[in-house]
Amino acid sequence: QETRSVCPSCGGPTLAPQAERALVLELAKQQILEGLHLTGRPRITNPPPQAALSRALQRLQQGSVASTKGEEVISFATTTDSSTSTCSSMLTFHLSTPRSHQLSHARLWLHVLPTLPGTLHLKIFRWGTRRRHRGSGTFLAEHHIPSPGWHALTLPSSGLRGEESRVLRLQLDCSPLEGNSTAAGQAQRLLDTEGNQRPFLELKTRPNEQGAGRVRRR
Amino acid sequence: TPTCEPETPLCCRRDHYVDFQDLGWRDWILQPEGYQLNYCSGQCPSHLAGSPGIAASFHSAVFSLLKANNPWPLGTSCCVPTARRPLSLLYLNRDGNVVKADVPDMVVEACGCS
Repeated sequence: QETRSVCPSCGGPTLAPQAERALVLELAKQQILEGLHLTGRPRITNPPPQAALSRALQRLQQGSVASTKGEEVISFATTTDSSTSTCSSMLTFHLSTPRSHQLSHARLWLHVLPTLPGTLHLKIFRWGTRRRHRGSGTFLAEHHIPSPGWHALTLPSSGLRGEESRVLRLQLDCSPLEGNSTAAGQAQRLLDTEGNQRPFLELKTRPNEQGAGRVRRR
Repeated sequence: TPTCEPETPLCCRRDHYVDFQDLGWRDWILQPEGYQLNYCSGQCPSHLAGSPGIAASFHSAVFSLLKANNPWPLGTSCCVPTARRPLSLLYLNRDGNVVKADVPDMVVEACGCS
């Protein structure tokens, strides 16, 4: 500590510049972790591929809304097992919505390959992860996809809430729209579920009202 | 609010830019690359007590004059933030998901005497 100059606030000796810098960096760490409600910096075990990440961010940039009180989350499908049919798949996502927040908006982004022969009829089911629910799917939504490329499919946020598990499994069941016989025989994959065009969930959460009310009263 | 100069004894805003690279956090904080960690520092003599920095108004000016002419100081006054703004962060959480969060009151923009 330098003795020649005095801290204008507390009258104590001021810190040497390096010591002040080290203190500021420590303060920054605390301030950011507190602001994000984290106890420590996250250890990233499986970061998404850079190309997939920047593509997803570009998509969301187009429709980005003004800053909200809540959070916006992009979650990439981690494992997908495409069943034998041309495009039915099981998508698995790892989500950890903080208890103080609830889901208010959900969209599943899918990239349909150019092999699409016509309009695709897609049904989306939520697959139970608990032992007693395993093997049973809860219907979430159905969509018609008329063209190849990226599509954002709205999901009912109520259907995605609830389970404590951090793993979310979505079963995609798709079939060419009736009357389109050519597609039935084709064996190409219609959905791009790996690589940089893998599916991702776009979620928006907002603070729980009752929680916020309690804070206000206190 | 004046930005603190080394010889500024009175209440001012001390600016520090923190680059997330210096914290070794660029691997999980995607955007922005850093942020302003400002804080308030300096003395608040009695005639400045209650002067809200840049938010000063005619009322507070008159109030300060009254106080300056009052021989009995009203107790101590501290140099505190009077205006702050949120900071938007884009980061990877423990599941490898990308999260955009707006952290309220993160950056001190103005200081004043309480």
